[in-house]
Amino acid sequence: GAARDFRGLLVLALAYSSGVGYMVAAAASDVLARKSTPLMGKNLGGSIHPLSWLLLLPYHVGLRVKLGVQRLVSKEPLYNRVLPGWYIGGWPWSAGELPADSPSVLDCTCELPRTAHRHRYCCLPIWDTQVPTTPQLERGVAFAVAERALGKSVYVHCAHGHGRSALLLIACLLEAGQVSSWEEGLALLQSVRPKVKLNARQQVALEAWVQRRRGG
Amino acid sequence: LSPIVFTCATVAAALTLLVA
Repeated sequence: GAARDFRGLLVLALAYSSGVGYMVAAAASDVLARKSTPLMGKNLGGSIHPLSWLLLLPYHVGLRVKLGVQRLVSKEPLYNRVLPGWYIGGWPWSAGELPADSPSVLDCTCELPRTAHRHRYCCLPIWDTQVPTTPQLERGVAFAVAERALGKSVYVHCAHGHGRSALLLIACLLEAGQVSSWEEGLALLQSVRPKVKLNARQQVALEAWVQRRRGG
Repeated sequence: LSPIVFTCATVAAALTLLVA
């Protein structure tokens, strides 16, 4: 009967969601993270492929629910201005949430689509809690520094504006000569946005980039 | 592994077994 059909569908939906969840969790693991970001189907223009929406629907929906609840509960602003022309923040649900000076957007997520379509944009697909590849880091820094040279402000964001975006912004500030060490950059970010935190692998990656940069 | 996603997947797996 109808009740049995419903139960069958529910089992199917739960099993499917579970499978998608395990797959995404594995993809975002240390071993796979650097190579698995294309799984999300996000192109360099920031759009997420319709197939990704379809096949990974439980993940996309779950992520929206999580972000929405956190946004409701948290008192933290979406973004903070770190220095003139430099912002760090979370994923904007719409372009209207961005600072009024229409900043260029450096997006460090592989799991969330571009929402600010009229803003100049650079996408670095990176998993949550993970680190950019060296080419990604260099591309992001080059984009941000070039935008600043054009007189644009730059909005660096990940999901919450705590980890991935902080790593990128610190590298940008170093390159722009605004800070003289990554520790100073981190302290600066934390002074305006206290929840900014680099995990161990992000610290190692940033330190390694700084060392390579010093080496030439 | 992403702890939150892994936990959600495990909860979904447990619910699957419960409902089935």
